[in-house]
Amino acid sequence: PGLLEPMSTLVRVAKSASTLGIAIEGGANTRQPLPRIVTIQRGGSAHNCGQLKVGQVILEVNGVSLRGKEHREAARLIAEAFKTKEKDYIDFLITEFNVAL
Amino acid sequence: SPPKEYEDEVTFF
Repeated sequence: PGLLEPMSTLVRVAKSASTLGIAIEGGANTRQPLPRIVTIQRGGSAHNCGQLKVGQVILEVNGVSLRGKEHREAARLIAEAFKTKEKDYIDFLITEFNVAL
Repeated sequence: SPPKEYEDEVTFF
């Protein structure tokens, strides 16, 4: 279902800097049920990628859905995706629309 | 339901 979601976009962020350089808010059981990007730091991998923007909602990380995951669980998934040496990128499935999908 | 403590939690990466 993730890839069939209307208006969703797969963004591959290369680990081009020592930090990912984003901040997220929200998660299951909050007003923002899926994590939303609230900051993109200059010089971070996400900023270098050029395709992530403040306000986008993250649906999946490396193919793992964030639906039903609370903030800390979603944050842990993103942190681990950046830390792992198995991949030199992170795939984010994002949508521009701030809706509870 | 009442708002949870972590409602507005923000994490930086």
